Amino acid sequence: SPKQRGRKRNRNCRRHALYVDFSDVGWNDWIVAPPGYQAYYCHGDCPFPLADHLNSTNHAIVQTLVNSLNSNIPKACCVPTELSAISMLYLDETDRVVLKNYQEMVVEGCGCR
Amino acid sequence: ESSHASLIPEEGKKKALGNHPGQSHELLRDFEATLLHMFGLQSRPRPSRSAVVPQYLVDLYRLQSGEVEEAEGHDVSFEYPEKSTSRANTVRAFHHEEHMEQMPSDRTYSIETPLRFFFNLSSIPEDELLSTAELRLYRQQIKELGLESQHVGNGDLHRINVYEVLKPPRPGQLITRLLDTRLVSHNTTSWESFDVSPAVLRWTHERLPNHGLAIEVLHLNRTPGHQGKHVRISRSLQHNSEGDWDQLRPLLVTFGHDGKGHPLTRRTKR
Repeated sequence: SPKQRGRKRNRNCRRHALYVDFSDVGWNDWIVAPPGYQAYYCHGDCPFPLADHLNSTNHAIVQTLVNSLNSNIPKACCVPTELSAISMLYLDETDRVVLKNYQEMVVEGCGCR
Repeated sequence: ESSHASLIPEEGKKKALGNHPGQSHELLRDFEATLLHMFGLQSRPRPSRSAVVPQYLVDLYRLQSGEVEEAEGHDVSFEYPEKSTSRANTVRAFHHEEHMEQMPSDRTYSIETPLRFFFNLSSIPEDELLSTAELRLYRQQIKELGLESQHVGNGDLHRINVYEVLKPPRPGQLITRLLDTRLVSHNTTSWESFDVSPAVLRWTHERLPNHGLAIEVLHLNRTPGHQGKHVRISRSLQHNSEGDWDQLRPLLVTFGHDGKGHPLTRRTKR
């Protein structure tokens, strides 16, 4: 079948999948649960003009505008704008078991800031 | 050895050395400190082989994270402690220090004499504000045999009293105050939760000396065959089930908040 041409891939700022496996970072000996979690990450362009859904600050809008006039000034950055918590069950330094809620571990939304 | 002592994997360290040859050690040390602070740890945990994960905390985690619903989690034998967790973001579990377990002297010993249990709570960080603490005791159904099974009433009942030990114990003398009490029927197997918050708050917030808790089990009918068999507070209680002691032994659970973020509100399963 013919390759799809002419359709530009959306490289704008958005959320991408990122599964953090605790065994990959060598933490599986002390973290009991979960074995890993979907953390996500933000990546992409923040082009001029910024779209509404990119959840931008006034500063990011103005910075993007200035970037369109002067490329020495960088574009706004694609960063997490909303994060959520996860619970972790782990053994601490004294072998005691702790269940704790950790804030800002999962990206819920990305935006240009 | 260094990888076991650090939260940063070796590969990450090598990368840092390549990127910042001059200052990588300092940067890595700061990053390690940030990671430890994030998890509320002093150093990287290195669990021993003897570490035991209480099933209660596993079940709490599964309910809290939405992995199972209470109704579908048949193996979850408790109700989610909404009240305790509504103000807490950290739950810690403690087993008592068995080497400090003090049996009453032979002269004063009877099966109903309270047993003293010491829980070392020194690993609770100073900035963690405890809201509640519960002592969980396992009680095992006594299967009636013969004519005794005909009896219904007080004969089935045990009273469990939980005390705070107020002064260093002397032989045959335990100065205590009652924290919680319950009358239970010995025809069921379940975990029983006792509120020991006043004692734990005194030991942690008020920094008063921790002399332990005392547990007294009174069998109201004093049936000799039932004495000391219902509530699992001693390793040697059931001679044929030593292996399950790790999971059935008394458990002290604290609910606290370290001032960071939100409490352990339950998530519903997607």
